[in-house]
Amino acid sequence: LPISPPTEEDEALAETYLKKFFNLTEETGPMFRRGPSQRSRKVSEMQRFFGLKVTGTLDAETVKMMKKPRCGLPDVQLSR
Amino acid sequence: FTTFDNLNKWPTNQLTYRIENYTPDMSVAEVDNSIERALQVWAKVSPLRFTRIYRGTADIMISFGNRNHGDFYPFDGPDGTLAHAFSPGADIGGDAHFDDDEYFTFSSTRGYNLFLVAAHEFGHSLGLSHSNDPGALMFPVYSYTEPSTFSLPRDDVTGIQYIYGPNPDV
Repeated sequence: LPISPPTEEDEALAETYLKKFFNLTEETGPMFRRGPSQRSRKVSEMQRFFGLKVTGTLDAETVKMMKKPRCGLPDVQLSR
Repeated sequence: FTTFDNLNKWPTNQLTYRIENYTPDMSVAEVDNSIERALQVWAKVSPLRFTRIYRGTADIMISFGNRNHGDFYPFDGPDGTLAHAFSPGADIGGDAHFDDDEYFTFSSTRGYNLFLVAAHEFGHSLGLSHSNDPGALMFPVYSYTEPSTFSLPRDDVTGIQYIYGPNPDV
């Protein structure tokens, strides 16, 4: 199947989502268009948490998960 | 399951709660019932006991609000974030806030079931953070389960008993 790149709307959603739930702190630069970054590491972290395929990129399954209704507390800063 | 850092927990098993306001989506009786049942989910498997108060400050203050609602964590309108709650502690600690831009329901599959959302939030109020077990109540994503047959998943039981121990009455 053809793979669609994330839309600007998806990228904005991802930035907000990762900041809110996965402690993304990086502020500058277009998302996911540079080399390995804190953002791609945070995408990977999110994908691991939710049991998704860990790609570090904003694939369709990851965006779909980000759009699901959820609790407002972060998923990181946790300890077992 | 996961807990908050430093195993943040209540120093007592006798906790109070207060419903500060109501959503227009449901009757007062339905909200009361949903909240009570959501707390009992945790009481059934732990030594925690909950007493409702009608004035003053309770350990767990429960309110409905939207957008900026008095803390530093504004809600985001319909869908997205449904609610949030604070880990055990003084003042805002333990409090649970529900986004009133959502449509909360008592028994309908339409909208978001308040009992299910509240049960999850009260897990935070008691010291549990998010679980990465997709079957757990403390999984961060909303998932509808028939409320009348709800049973607290094993991961959540293990988590709350890790913090407070088992229900001594069972």
